[in-house]
Amino acid sequence: KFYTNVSSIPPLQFLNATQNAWETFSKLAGCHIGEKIDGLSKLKRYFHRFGYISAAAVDNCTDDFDDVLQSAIDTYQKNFNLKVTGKLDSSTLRQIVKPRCGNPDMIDGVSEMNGGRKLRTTER
Amino acid sequence: YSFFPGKPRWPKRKRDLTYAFVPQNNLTDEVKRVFARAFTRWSEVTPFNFTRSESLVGADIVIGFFSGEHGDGEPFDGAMGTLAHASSPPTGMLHLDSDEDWLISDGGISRRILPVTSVVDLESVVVHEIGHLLGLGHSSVEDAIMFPAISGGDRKVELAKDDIEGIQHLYGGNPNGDGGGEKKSSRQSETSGGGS
Repeated sequence: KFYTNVSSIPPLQFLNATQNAWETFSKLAGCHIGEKIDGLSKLKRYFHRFGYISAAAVDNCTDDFDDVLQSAIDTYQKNFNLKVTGKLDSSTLRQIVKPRCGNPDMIDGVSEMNGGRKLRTTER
Repeated sequence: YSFFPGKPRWPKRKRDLTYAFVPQNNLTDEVKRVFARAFTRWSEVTPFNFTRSESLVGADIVIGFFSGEHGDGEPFDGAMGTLAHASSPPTGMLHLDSDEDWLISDGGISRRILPVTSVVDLESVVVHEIGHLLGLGHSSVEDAIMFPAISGGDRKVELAKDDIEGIQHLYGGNPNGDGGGEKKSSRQSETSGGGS
C-alpha cells in the first residue's frame, strides 16, 4: 500500500507498529549466557540472516544462550554503537526489532561496518 | 562506511545507468518520481547519470516490489522486519517488500513524520538501497543513509558525509561540481519510451 501523505494514513496503522515479525524478541529482555529461553533459536536465525552467526552454527541451533549468541550480540552492539554487554538489554532489543534493510551487516564473518572506528581505536 | 567484500563497483564504461520497474507492479508516476528523486541524490555527488527506461530489456537496474519468497533466496517477512534489499554492482537488483505500508512523502527534508506507525518512508529506503547498488555496505554512523535500520514514521534522505566519502572512495566526485538544479534536470532524465 502507498500513502501519498501523512493525513491519509488510517489510525489502524498506528497499532501495526507492534505487530512486526521481530516483536516477539522483546520478551527475551535480560537474558544472558547460560540460560535456556524459548525463542533464542529464532533470534539466532535473525543474527544469521544479518551475518553475525555462520550457517554451520545456525543449522542445529538451540534455545541455549551460548557463546555463539553472546559473540553475535557483542558484535551487533559494536556495530550499532550500543554498550557492549553481551546481554539482551533493552536498548539492544529496541534496535533489533526496528525495521531494517535485508542486506547483511557482515559477509563471511567480516564486518567493516564499524571498521574505520575500530582501526582508529587499534592505532590509538 | 563499508563496502562489499572485494569492493565490487560498476566498470568505468558504465556511468550512464538505466533503471526499469517490473511491469507487474503497475506503479504510478507518483511512486516512480520517488525513485527518480532518490537516484538524483546519488548522481549529485558521483559521476553517475540515471535514466529511467520503460523496458526491462537492457536496463542496468531492475526494481520491483515483491512479497515473501520471490525467487532470490532472501524471502521478505511481512510488515516491518526487512523492508528491502539490493545486490552489489554490477548486478543491479533492487527488491522492496510489497507487504509494507509505504509513505510517499512530498520530497521534504529528513525528519520524524509520525511518532508511532508501521508506515515506512519509501524514499528513505530507496536512497539506502541505491547505495548498495553502487557498492556501499552498511555503516555504523547513525545519521548516515547506509545505517541499516529506520523506524516507521522517520524520514532520512540526505546523504551524510560518511555516505559521500564512501561512494567517492569508489567513484570520485561529480565532475560537474555542485550538481545544482539545472544540472540536476539535465543529469536526471527520463525516457518516454524504450529509447535508452
